[in-house]
Amino acid sequence: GGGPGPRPPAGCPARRLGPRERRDMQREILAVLGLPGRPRPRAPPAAARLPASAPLFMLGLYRAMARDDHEDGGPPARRPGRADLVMSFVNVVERDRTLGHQEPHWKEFHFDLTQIPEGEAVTAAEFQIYKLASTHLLNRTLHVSTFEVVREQSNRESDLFFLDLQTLRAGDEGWLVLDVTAASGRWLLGRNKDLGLRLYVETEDGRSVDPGLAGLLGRRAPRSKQPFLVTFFRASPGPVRAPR
Amino acid sequence: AARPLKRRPPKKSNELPHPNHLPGIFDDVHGTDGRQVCRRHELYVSFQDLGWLDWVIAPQGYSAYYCEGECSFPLDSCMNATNHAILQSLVHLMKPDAVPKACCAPTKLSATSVLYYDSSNNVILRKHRNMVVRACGCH
Repeated sequence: GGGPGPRPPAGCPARRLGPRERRDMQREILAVLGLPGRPRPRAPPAAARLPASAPLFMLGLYRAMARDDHEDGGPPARRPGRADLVMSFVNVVERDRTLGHQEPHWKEFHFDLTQIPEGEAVTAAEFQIYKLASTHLLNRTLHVSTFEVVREQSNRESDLFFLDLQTLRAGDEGWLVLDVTAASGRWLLGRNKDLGLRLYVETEDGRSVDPGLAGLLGRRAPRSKQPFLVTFFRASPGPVRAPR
Repeated sequence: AARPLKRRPPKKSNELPHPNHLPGIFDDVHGTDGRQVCRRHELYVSFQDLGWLDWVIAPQGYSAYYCEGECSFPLDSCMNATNHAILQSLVHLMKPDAVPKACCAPTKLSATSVLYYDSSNNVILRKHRNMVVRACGCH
């Protein structure tokens, strides 16, 4: 459409906003955009350091969604097109039961879900973990199964809830995307509780394999290959703002 | 008697103006009384100017646009007017004091997406519907 920018109504000289008006305007735009008040990222913004896996992935989603916005009315891209809100969570705690411990071996990741906003319906959730080609297992077939740690028990194995099973080759390399949507039902009930995900790796004949030996990377991986969780929400009707 | 040759009716050009046809720089965008007809104007919301770029990853801002201009009879095709607006502008001519002109407002809105950090440095992508004016018209 082009054309001159917004002009002040005739007879009213253009004037700069005072600091207080500027703050009010910012607050108003934040409210309309549904953005939080300006959060103070703890560390210097990760964008300033080497880009981490989650922001890189989310930037790709952002571009897909922005394209979807412009091709208005076009068939929305599978995933981002339906979601109104996508949150990525960086892994908080990692626990391993690896070689040297009793079998079965596993790798466990915990995520802080307290930031999940009220009233959003989860349409999908994925756990992404990077896998290097394993040099220890030749090119055998591996089964990676994912469970939610529903409740930890002090005197016995934790209560687990099966989420996903993926089959791959020991020599495969790349991002492994595990579907953890089935766990999201519990999140909205107990958001104050971390989400625990546990991974087991087995060979075709059912022998337990240390996930690290199978090539699965955890927190000690380079920033651009650390595991993360992504959750897609379908926002309930826009937040109704109290009339000002 | 020889029947008169059937005259082929003149071909009516029946293509409707593109619903989102916005006047280009060569279209006459001024109504009869020289004031701008209803159309879309640039309005850029800059997150940079608002000082938010330390936590909004993308975009730096976005073109929201706004609608401004006259809805005076006859409502040209580029005004993308509703039938009601055409009727209202007619009645306005007859009773200007009793019935106002139709108003220039968005007829098509689309979404914009924002990528930002939350206070735990998680990365959030939020899609905001109805934030960008795609087309204006008289209502």
